Amino acid sequence: MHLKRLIVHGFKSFADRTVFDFERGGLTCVVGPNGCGKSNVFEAIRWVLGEQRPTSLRSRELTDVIFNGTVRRPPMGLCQGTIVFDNESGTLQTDATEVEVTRRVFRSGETDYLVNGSPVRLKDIRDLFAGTGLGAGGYAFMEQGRIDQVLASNAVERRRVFEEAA
Amino acid sequence: MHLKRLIVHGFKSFADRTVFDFERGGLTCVVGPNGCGKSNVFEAIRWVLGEQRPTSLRSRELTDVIFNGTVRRPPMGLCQGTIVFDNESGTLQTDATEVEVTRRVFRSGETDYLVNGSPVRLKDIRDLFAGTGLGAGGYAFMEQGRIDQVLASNAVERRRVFEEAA
Amino acid sequence: STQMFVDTFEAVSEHFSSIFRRLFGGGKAEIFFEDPACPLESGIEIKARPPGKEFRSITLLSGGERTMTAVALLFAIFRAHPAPCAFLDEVDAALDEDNTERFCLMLEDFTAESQFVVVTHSKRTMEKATLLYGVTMPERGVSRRVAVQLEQLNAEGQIADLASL
Amino acid sequence: STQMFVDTFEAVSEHFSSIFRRLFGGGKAEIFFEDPACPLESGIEIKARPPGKEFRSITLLSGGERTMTAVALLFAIFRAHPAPCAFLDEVDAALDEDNTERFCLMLEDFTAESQFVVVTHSKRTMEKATLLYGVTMPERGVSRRVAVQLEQLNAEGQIADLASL
Ligand SMILES: Nc1ncnc2c1ncn2[C@@H]1O[C@H](COP(=O)(O)OP(=O)(O)OP(=O)(O)O)[C@@H](O)[C@H]1O
Ligand SMILES: Nc1ncnc2c1ncn2[C@@H]1O[C@H](COP(=O)(O)OP(=O)(O)OP(=O)(O)O)[C@@H](O)[C@H]1O
Ligand SMILES: [Mg+2]
Ligand SMILES: [Mg+2]
Repeated sequence: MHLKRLIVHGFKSFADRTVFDFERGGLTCVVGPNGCGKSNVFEAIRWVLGEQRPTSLRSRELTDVIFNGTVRRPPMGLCQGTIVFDNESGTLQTDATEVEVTRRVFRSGETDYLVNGSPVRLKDIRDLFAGTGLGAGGYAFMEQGRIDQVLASNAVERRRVFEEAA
Repeated sequence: MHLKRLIVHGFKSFADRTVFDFERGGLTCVVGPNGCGKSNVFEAIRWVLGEQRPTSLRSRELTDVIFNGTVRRPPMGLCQGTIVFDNESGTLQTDATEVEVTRRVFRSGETDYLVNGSPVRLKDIRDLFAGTGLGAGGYAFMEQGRIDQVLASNAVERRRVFEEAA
Repeated sequence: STQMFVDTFEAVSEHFSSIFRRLFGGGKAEIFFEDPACPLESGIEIKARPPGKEFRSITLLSGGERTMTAVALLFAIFRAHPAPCAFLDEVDAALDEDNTERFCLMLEDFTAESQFVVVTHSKRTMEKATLLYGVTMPERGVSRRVAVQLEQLNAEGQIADLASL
Repeated sequence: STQMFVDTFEAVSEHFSSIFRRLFGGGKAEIFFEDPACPLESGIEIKARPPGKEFRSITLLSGGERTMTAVALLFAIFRAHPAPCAFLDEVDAALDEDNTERFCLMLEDFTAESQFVVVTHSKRTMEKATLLYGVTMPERGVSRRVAVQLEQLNAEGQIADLASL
């Protein structure tokens, strides 16, 4: 299975609806100056896939990810992200050959999830991606500055890193 | 006052006696491939100036800094470092216009310090550099990967960083 | 399930040793249980020596050597247990040019089995991309995605003419 | 002595705000006591907003923005309380080319008051050096110092012909 598309609207610095199309296979590089939103893109993906810890999104509260304005634009009230996967290979725990996952959060803190248009719970998202390494905190994500922690300084901590992967 | 010269012999990867001459003022850049010894040079300086915590030297014991051999060379029994300062400005707490600090450590763990040829204690080294930012853990040293900790994540920790400086 | 964990660990351990050798162009590294008798509780030990150097604590490795060793372990996990897509944010930050090159060549191999999306500031890594996205802020504080051609990047890997995008 | 601490803090705080503006080409930043009534025990708060952006927690800053903010604070301390010499190991690792350039220009200014020794992989930083030392390992595992001319470095800041040194 592979990632087909990411759509973010209102997630952190992505005030405008922005689409990223991905190709099957291959290496996609995301480039650009400091502070322009590259890491935000990765955080959006983790957030849609169920990341619940604000600190893992460099935030204090989950609503911190909603675009909160610039000198020229007011804050937004809603943040939405959608990821589309090709599931021909049946890797994801569902019969659908294309899987579209959407997450929204409002200023109130209310958050909801949809899979192919149907409302689901966070637990369903987690079950869907179990074993793929793609869930929140999964080994498929290596955040900026964290590569060093793979060699965690003590043997017990290292084990924890390992267990998440295996 | 300024740094004039550094001599290392047997410190980590510097098996051969190596001299670095520094110019008064200006910017000196140290460059080279990964793993070749650049950070070791900075650690040698901190070590001569009294760094006592092995973890601050990426080590487990203080004797880990003694060159411990390669496939072609045997380990050494002694590690020695010397730093020469120009003290015309009288910044260092001494009448001497040139100050040469030497530190040695043996495989036994025995370590000694000399200032201008005379044996001194670690305490004397610390008094000599007090207030210059150059003592062990001083703000004049920014170790690799540690710039982020200047913005320590909580206000109390940040204060500790600050107090060391002020 | 203990057996599954031990089997996965064995596979990762094997891949780690060979990927390390490939990334470093030699040397030797291994991971193993501190206490092989109790795999479920035991801590995990790592030994690594770059080519020509002696075995010593991995704390003594340089910044770039640590990154290469960590990447070897991460990719060993990918090989034992492939993820359909993987996201790496500036893992090459501490690498010099030669190490970046070896890292990229290995990344290219792994893209045969999985999709990789990588954030980087390194021109050399960008040159290996099959697809390049730029993220910029023409309006301050608001991100915008742009498709980028390799020719639009200057010698330092920066988008040379942002206004044209 | 409390007074001395408060005075130093005031000085650092003032320098921090102006150095930040200089490094970012705008924006605003300040450090202050959480509890100004008890300076000796109070924690220290940092607020920073890059140009065009709103104030938000500094945890939300990007990698490069965090480095620039940390460098502004470090250099504010240097300005309030100069050290005769300072040693920076790869502080520019997370910076793009424009930020590296601004960082280097400021470093140049500070070298008027203090000696700076800087480890770097960035060609742009190397170009500002008044003295360049290379550290290499022609014999594996044994470091050797070489004096380097800027012309000997290739486009990526690597010593182009190690064998000639
Ligand atoms: N809720 C929000 N609303 C608007 N902007 C936000 C929000 N949260 C974070 N930001 C902005 O996003 C920017 C960080 O973006 P990001 O971390 O993606 O940068 P980057 O491209 O990865 O840069 P670097 O190369 O330095 O790592 C910060 O400047 C921050 O102010
Ligand atoms: N006691 C020792 N004897 C011999 N070699 C040692 C000793 N301690 C450390 N080393 C070696 O020094 C090397 C690390 O050097 P250093 O950290 O200075 O590299 P660096 O030039 O800063 O590289 P990078 O650019 O990756 O940060 C390691 O390969 C390590 O094996
Ligand atoms: Mg980033
Ligand atoms: Mg280093």
